[in-house]
Amino acid sequence: SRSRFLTTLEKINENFKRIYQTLFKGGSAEIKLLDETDILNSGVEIKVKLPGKKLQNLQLLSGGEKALSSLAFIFSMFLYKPSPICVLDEVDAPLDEANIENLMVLINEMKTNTQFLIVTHNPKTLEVADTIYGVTMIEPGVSSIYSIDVSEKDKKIV
Amino acid sequence: SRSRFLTTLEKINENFKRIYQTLFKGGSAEIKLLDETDILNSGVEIKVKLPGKKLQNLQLLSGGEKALSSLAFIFSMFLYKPSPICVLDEVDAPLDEANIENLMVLINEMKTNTQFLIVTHNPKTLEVADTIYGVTMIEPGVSSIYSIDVSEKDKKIV
Amino acid sequence: PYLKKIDIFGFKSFPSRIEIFFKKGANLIIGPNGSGKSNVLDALIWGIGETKISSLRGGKTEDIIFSGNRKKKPLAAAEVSLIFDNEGEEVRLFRKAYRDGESVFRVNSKRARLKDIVEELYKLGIGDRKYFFIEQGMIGNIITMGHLEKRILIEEAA
Amino acid sequence: PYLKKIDIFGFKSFPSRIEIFFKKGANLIIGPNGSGKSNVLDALIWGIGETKISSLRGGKTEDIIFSGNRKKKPLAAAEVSLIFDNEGEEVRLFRKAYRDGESVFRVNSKRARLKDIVEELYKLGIGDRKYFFIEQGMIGNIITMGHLEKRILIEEAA
Ligand SMILES: Nc1ncnc2c1ncn2[C@@H]1O[C@H](COP(=O)(O)OP(=O)(O)OP(=O)(O)O)[C@@H](O)[C@H]1O
Ligand SMILES: Nc1ncnc2c1ncn2[C@@H]1O[C@H](COP(=O)(O)OP(=O)(O)OP(=O)(O)O)[C@@H](O)[C@H]1O
Ligand SMILES: [Mg+2]
Ligand SMILES: [Mg+2]
Repeated sequence: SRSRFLTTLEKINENFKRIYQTLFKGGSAEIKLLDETDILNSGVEIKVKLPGKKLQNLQLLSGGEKALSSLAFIFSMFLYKPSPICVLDEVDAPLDEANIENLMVLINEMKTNTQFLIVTHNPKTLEVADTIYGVTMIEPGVSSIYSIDVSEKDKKIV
Repeated sequence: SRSRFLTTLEKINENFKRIYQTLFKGGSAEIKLLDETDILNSGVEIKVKLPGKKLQNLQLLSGGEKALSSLAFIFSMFLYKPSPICVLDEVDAPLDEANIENLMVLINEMKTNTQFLIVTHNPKTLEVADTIYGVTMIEPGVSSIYSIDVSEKDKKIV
Repeated sequence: PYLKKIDIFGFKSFPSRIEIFFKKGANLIIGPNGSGKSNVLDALIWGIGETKISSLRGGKTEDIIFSGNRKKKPLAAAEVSLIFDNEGEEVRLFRKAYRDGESVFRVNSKRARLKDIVEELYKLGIGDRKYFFIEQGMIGNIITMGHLEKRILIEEAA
Repeated sequence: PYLKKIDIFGFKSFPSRIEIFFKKGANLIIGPNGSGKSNVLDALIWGIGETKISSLRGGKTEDIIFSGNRKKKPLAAAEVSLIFDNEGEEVRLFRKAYRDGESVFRVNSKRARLKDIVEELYKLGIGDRKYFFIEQGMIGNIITMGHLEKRILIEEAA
């Protein structure tokens, strides 16, 4: 129904604003109806303002800014309807070191209630690990798995 | 004309086979007509066999394998009709250290005849640099550029 | 609740039975390109009932069954078990598929249908994977999806 | 030939004139997310005559002109100069655009049209950018494009 959608939108928007602050350390962001007069059919738009920059078209964001904004959007819906598990496959690939750190702050917060499965090639992302698994193909075409002690995490080249 | 297309396809296929060997250190690859009986209209397919693995559907390749195969394909056409300049924007993002090294071997070979502009976040990719430029936003929203001495390349966190 | 263990046998690059024990918190998976990291995540997604083969990067149903390598023949079937711990009580979900495409499901070792799997997941709080799973390479595209697509995402979360 | 220098003024995140001197060989560009690395490449692509604004990650023509920040007002125009060295002889390409969308071109300081720019580039051996430029985020998609698309790529290279 209409009012249910609006309440959901509002809650998700609140999550989005908060998560955006954590990930971008400033700026502002908002999820809102494109056409407030037509609640039943209106699309939803996302407006972001990066710290120190002007409000702009999402297309002009950089690769890393798009990735981080996408994460904020997904997590804002995730927190509205939390699942016990969250799976991220190399979401850190476009991010620089500083933004990986910001993402790790958020994941550290969320991991008390959510189990994460995270695939990465970036040593910086390993810092958030509680367990680490290595996957390898000793025999070509056949995957095998081995456990890595978390204390080794800074030695591991990925 | 027909014969021109076939000669081009054959030359590009030869480049592709050679580049594939450099990037994947083995395996085999081929660019061929989908339907040999209809040269004028047939599509072109790419078949790859990764070292030690069976021939397979391109969709099943991993993120890094797809990226490296794509690079082999682009470079096979590039070498057929070389341009004085080649521009790569974070093509190393899905690659692990070993594959970045293989890519750098290829770029080192090609850079005697081709000028490269390469954007990266990966320190490993810096090893191929002849010059390094840093881009930063001291004033938010305003890009400024500074030159980095190549001897500093192993100290630079990207 | 959390995912305690995943058992993979005959699925993609896992020709022999492999058990992976996960912990609460952040489980990191690392390894070279093409070693099988995303395949582990595919096994999880398939195990919770994914029906679209393209979401598992396959073309035809049998693409998820081990297709052989130099030494090993293709297998006839793929099976995945997911063991969730729900406040101390174990919930076991099992899925097996043969080359002809039919899947067999089990919930706690009793024969079941896909609908029973979905119901168990609902009890665990696991819904549509678009809210908890970010596929490799997709992170930059989410924020720039269309206005109506964004609305549907929020509507379905409601 | 190679690209000796790029001059950017008023284009995207460059409100004041910036000169970047490139060398032969590999020129690496590093820096934080959103700092302006891809914008430098966009300036190059625009300077060689790109007409599709979406290929420059823009929506409307004026998206490429500096839109202002906290301290600076939006500018009225964007201009880029590309200086190529062709066996010791300099070739200067210049492009300027105002907010209403019209572009002014110059070749070696003489007024020119887009067609003259393309001709100069042809003499330098610079053709369609799809053979020498890999945009950010696109590297994984090239190998999985359709059979006919691949054919067209090879046909146009012929
Ligand atoms: N049905 C199958 N049978 C055998 N091997 C398969 C099958 N399906 C996929 N594979 C193998 O799995 C490999 C891809 O694995 P995966 O996508 O998990 O790699 P990854 O570890 O995620 O790598 P990356 O870091 O590059 O993303 C392919 O190279 C392919 O050989
Ligand atoms: N017309 C414009 N006016 C002012 N700033 C602009 C304009 N167009 C783009 N920008 C700015 O450029 C930034 C993006 O820069 P760019 O895409 O070059 O980043 P990048 O260094 O490539 O980052 P990444 O590593 O994340 O890919 C945006 O944040 C935006 O603020
Ligand atoms: Mg992967
Ligand atoms: Mg960029």
